[in-house]
Amino acid sequence: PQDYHFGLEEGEGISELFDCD
Amino acid sequence: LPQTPVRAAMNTIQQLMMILNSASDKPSDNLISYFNNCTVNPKESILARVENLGNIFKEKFAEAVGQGCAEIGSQRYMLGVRLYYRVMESMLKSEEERLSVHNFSKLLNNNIFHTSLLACAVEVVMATYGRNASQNDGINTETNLSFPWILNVLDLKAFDFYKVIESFIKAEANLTREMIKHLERCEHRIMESLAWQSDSPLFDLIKQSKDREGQADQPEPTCT
Repeated sequence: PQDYHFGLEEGEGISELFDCD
Repeated sequence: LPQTPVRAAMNTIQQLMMILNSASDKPSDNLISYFNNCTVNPKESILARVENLGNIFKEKFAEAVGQGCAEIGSQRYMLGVRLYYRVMESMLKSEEERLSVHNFSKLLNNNIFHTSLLACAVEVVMATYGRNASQNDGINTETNLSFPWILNVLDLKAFDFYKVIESFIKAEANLTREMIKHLERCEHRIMESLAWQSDSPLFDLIKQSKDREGQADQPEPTCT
């Protein structure tokens, strides 16, 4: 979706966000 | 045909129904294989949580809208569960490619992750149906079931809900523009106010990062 502002950086995903990497 | 607000809402509902009609109320074979790859198989806890939260949701929905609409609440919740399993599978596929990992035991046994993902899926369904009052199946439009109602129902911190939104949008390619805009508005509302409530996990995160940086700074108390 072109008008959504993605903010996650390279190497950041759902696993890192929930401290499960 | 010219796009009108009603037509836009109808498109959103139809698009959601197209996505979810073929989806299952239960985890797919792919999901089951991810569960089996885990050090601790999360399948039973996932199924139990979906059922428990479903009972809570239906009760709160009926309280808010009226006992006569309990069945509607049940249908909405089940659409949310279908979307939850569908997005979970897509997320795991992309994480598998990104991290070259096959064992998602920590993530799939993380209660907050599942509650946030399920809340986001149910919020998408609620926002889709809530968008057009005439499509509310006779629900009294005075009842405000819009965000952040779902956070209170599922007893979820706004910041934990926030953490799942971007990955949710990335994982579900068929979300309509209206739906993405709605989730983005949720993000803004969380970051502008909800995440700064005194019991927010955001403060723990700030403290941890400051501790990491060796600054033993105390988070400022929230202004009342």
